[in-house]
Amino acid sequence: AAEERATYIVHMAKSAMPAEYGDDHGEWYGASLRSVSGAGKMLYAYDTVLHGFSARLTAREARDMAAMDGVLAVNPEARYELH
Amino acid sequence: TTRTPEFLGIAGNDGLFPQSGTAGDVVVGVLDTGVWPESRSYDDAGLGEVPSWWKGECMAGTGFNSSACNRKLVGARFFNRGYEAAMGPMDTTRESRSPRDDDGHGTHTSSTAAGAAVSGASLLGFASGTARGMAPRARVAVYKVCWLGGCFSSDILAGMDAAVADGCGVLSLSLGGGAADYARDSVAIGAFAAMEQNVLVSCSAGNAGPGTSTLSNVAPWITTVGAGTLDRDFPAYVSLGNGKNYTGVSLYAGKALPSTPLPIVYAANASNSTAGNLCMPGTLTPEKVAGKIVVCDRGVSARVQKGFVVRDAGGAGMVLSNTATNGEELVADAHLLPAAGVGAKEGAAIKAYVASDPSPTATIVVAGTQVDVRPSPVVAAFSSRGPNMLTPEILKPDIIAPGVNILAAWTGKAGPTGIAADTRRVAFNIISGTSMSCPHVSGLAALLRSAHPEWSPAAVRSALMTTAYSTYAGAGDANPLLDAATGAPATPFDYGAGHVDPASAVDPGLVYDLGTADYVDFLCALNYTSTMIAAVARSKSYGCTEGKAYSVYNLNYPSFAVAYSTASSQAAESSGAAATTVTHRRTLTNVGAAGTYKVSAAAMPGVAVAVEPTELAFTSAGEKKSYTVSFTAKSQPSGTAGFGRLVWSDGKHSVASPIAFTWT
Repeated sequence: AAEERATYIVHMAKSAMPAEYGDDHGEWYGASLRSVSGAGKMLYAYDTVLHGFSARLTAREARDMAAMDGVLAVNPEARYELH
Repeated sequence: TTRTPEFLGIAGNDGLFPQSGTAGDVVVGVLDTGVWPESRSYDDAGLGEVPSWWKGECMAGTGFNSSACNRKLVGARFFNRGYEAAMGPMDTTRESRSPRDDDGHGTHTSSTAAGAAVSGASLLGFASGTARGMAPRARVAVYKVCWLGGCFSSDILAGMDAAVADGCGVLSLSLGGGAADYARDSVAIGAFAAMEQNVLVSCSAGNAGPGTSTLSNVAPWITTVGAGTLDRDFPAYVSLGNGKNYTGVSLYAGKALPSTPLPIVYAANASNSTAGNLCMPGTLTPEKVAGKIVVCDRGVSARVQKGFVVRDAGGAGMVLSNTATNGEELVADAHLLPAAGVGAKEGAAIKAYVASDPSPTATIVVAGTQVDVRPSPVVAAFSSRGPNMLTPEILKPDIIAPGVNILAAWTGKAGPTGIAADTRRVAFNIISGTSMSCPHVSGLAALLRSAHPEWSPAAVRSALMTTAYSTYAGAGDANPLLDAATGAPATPFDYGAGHVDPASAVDPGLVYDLGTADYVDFLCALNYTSTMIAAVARSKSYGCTEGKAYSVYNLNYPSFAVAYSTASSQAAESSGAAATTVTHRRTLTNVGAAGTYKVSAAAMPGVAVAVEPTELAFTSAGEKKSYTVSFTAKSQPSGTAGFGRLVWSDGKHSVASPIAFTWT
């Protein structure tokens, strides 16, 4: 169960991106993901309605991600229903 | 849709909403189950070239070519990664990995918002007429984020990200989730950024009514839409062997039942299940229902599924009875067997007859489409209700719009009931839900944005709210809108500011405007940390000022909700205070000609309302004037609620706001 993966939405503080990434947020997101998860798979990178990405993480990886510099929030994915 | 343009007073009123040049060219982005591009609702005859600022795309995929788009359907994208990561690879025999709508819901909502006019539309002859969207000249872009297994937030955010980047002016989301805090609600987070980028986001309020505090999508930067009925019905008559007749609703279009009455049985007495009354799959005993009319109760399973269960068990027809929760609401379904939905009272009477007569008989006569039904609108029983459980000081829903028995375009992949066994294929379908009322408002918002490109999303929402009506035409305050769940007068917790009235909204006189900084102040008033604010507002540049007094009551919202605390009022009064006063501050922006507005305010007994100043004189468009309104009341028992109304008028415009009071 500890290794079970779920999708999380990771909100990043764009202003905290290290200079070496230039303007390439995607690379920064990728590097952040790899730093907590070797097998984590990024689903989407977002840049218009939020700065961040969604990825498949274990609960521990999600906790580690939330503790990282530049990470504002790590929200578990939710399922919405049509009305 | 058919009938709603007439009901809303916008049929043939294109002059009401002059499209002001290409700035008036609005794209409505619909995040839903995709689109059936072959529908005539996406004809683009008469539409000009796609505006040069538009960045949308027509994504090819299974069964969907990139050539499927045109000057009406200007964009089609699909987002499936979250869905397939969570649920595993989709079953491509049932779902299309493309923008194609396998369900019907997305075609229905997008054509409701901005579908082209299609003459001769109907569902098997019902609700016939010219079907057209609320904004028939607006463009549509669809973002398929909902799949047979649901709508996953990582896909929804990807859809919203694309829709805003593509250049949509309005986003329409007929979906909702649990009432998560704004900082954990992906729709609220996406909508905040959309609002910040001048996009109006319209969402369904939810179908969890009539229970209180059942709303979805209550963020103040979202337009939250409840559902009401139209002045159209599809009556069916249930004639019993005792000579009594009961009126229900039906969309059955097949062979009529014989005029000679048939035996009628209550499902609970024709089943080996303790829940047999619900006509769930596998619970009816065929030999007890064969050739008979079966009375089923609503609940648990889908209404349309009950019709199949009765048919498959050999029943000749069905009477589907509301429960007390649905009250007298008559939602029509395109059942495959002769069927009538009846209100709770009628259902009880029919069941009483069946129980009392040794050989009960009945027949069902379907009477077709009836218009000019009164009273209408009535708040739909299913429409979710306030008070707002996340922020009681913000009154939600904002408004109601047509959401019951709405005809609009449909998919060619599923039948009108959506049940796999339904092999019929229809171009238009009639369905109900706040999913249907939301795109009505999305389309009306597009009309307003087209007529007033300079208006912010908040100004558009304000215009729709302050011109909404909450009493029946010409009846004054004596005749408030009714609630289908109770048959009694509804309240602002049910309809918000009232039922949308687009013909008035185009010239509201004054608006309550709001921008990003106002919403950030609102989050500060909720004691959000800077990190939470950054997560919602996508930037750490927003923050709260140490020592500044923030109040939710200062959010410049077009309605008022005063949430008293019984305990603190009692504490204040026990230490000598005469009563408790809550003060709201508001700023009105003039969007019309010069004028002097005078205020009138009324509130429930025991609450004193004081407005300062009582007169606002505007000399030019864009001019802003502020006022405060104080509500003073002695403590009331927890659970007490009451209402009032505050109106600014210059004799031509009525800028009306509902007031809701609660004690908890």
